[in-house]
Amino acid sequence: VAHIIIVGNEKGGAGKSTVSMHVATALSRSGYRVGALDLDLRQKTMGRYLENRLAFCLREGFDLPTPEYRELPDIDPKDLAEGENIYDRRLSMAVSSLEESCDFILIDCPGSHTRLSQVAHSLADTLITPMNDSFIDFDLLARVDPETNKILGPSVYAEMVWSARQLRATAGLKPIDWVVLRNRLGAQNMHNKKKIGDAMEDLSKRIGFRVSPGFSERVIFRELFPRGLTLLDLKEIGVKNALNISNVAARQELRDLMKTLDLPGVEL
Amino acid sequence: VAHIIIVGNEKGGAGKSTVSMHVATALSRSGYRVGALDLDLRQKTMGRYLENRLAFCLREGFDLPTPEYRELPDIDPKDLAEGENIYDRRLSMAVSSLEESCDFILIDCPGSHTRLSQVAHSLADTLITPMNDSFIDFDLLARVDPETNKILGPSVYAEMVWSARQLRATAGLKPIDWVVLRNRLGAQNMHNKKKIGDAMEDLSKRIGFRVSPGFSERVIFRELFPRGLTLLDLKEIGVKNALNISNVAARQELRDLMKTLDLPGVEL
Ligand SMILES: Nc1ncnc2c1ncn2[C@@H]1O[C@H](COP(=O)(O)OP(=O)(O)OP(=O)(O)O)[C@@H](O)[C@H]1O
Ligand SMILES: Nc1ncnc2c1ncn2[C@@H]1O[C@H](COP(=O)(O)OP(=O)(O)OP(=O)(O)O)[C@@H](O)[C@H]1O
Ligand SMILES: [Mg+2]
Ligand SMILES: [Mg+2]
Repeated sequence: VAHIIIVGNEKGGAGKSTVSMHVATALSRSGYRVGALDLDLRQKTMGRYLENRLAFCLREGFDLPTPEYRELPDIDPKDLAEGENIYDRRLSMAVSSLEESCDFILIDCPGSHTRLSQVAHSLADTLITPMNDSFIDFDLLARVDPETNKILGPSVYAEMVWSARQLRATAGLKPIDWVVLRNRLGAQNMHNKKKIGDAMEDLSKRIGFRVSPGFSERVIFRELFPRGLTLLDLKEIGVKNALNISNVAARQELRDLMKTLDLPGVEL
Repeated sequence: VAHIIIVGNEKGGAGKSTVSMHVATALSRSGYRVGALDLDLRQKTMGRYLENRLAFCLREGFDLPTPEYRELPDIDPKDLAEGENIYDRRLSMAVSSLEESCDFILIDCPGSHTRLSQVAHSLADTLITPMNDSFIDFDLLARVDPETNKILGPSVYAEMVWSARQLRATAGLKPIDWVVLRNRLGAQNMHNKKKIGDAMEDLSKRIGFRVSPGFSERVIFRELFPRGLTLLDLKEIGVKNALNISNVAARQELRDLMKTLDLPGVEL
């Protein structure tokens, strides 16, 4: 049965859709069968990213490995069981339509608190939480003492993950492997990096997540969306500068993330 | 009557709360009476930022100029008029409680599409829309042709602003002064900057907004949240390095934004 990867963080702009697209495409490029769902029904950043990819391949005559994107099916409310939530049904139908044919299902969550996102977190075999290296982003994971930066207690998002974990434990499912990824790391700012790093270390022991080596701030993550490309595709499509220093370093960061995820059966 | 400044963008992580905090505090520091509302009722980034500021001043014995933050009042649903939306009432009560005593009311919106955010946009005298310098963020303003980067048409957020403008026109109110701010600009990446810049120029003429000089990517925007400080406060509280090169440049960027906003009666 497919291994389910959820990419979530209630904080907006942490890098969920960017990470989703890169992890899903990296798995496709390694030959795995990958399904993709986008639970941000209005923005559909990952959905549009994958649509742009298919349009680019059609237009330019490329055949790039591409995750299989599905919209959530429309359901007639009359078909729901008594008291069943329509979003729960739409999500479970989308997941089961991919489960047989895929090795992995990657689900991108919106940057807010929705029922779809909550239910998706309870389906997670692996949960990836990207966050900006900032105390504004950190505030949604945990409250810190402003003087000592010591953790005072978990915040709304950490509590939501906690209750997803409890749901799984009650249902006798495997625990969620929770990986937090520091994103948009600056080249300098050693002082802030250390403060955030220490707080992350402290928090990871208290609420149980693993910290992945991060992604640096790179323009390559901001310019490829219109063509649906990721940094791993550049060599294949023959882009000039595909392997400049920054892109080589970015590929290494993505490879490090894939190694940290330690997905079942994946050899990179 | 108070001038209402809305900071909005459906895209998560564009910099709304960061810009809200800096604009509101800059006005307070210039002696204006400023009210602040946070419509992201769960994350409350600006609300928490201002709470941290008050706690810091109390703890350290400072008296920093601080916008007056209000929570939306709780309403008994029985008190609503027939068919009235409870959020509309909560927002209009919060605004009118500040209108008499303030020169400016600054309202921070969530990074998603909510009723509160929609109504707030129709109250805007000035609308500030921060965005990351990225085609992922740009996609919520407009669709672009992947080959030519020409604008194909407005996206969901631009359409929402458009309908807020029409509501105001029908009600005989002043048009919204819409200012888009490029945020987290990198030091290099001239190629991507030019592509985004050209697309912004093209779009600003089609849908009618002004483009403000941007904010660069700076660690100062990520580290001061626990103490509720902004870069304008550093000199007053006697922080070492308050006026290093990056902070002096950041102060200039904030001043340029304030000039671009051209708020009634504000001389900087
Ligand atoms: N490592 C990076 N370097 C540079 N820019 C990045 C990086 N990661 C993400 N970005 C940019 O940051 C912005 C936010 O990223 P993204 O949209 O993936 O976040 P998100 O968490 O999915 O946001 P939302 O909450 O709206 O769903 C985008 O403009 C993206 O291009
Ligand atoms: N110019 C900047 N330089 C560096 N970091 C920045 C800058 N502007 C914002 N940030 C950081 O980017 C992240 C997103 O900013 P912020 O939370 O203000 O955005 P937002 O639009 O309010 O997000 P949301 O959609 O969650 O409400 C935060 O971690 C913040 O510290
Ligand atoms: Mg997203
Ligand atoms: Mg915000």
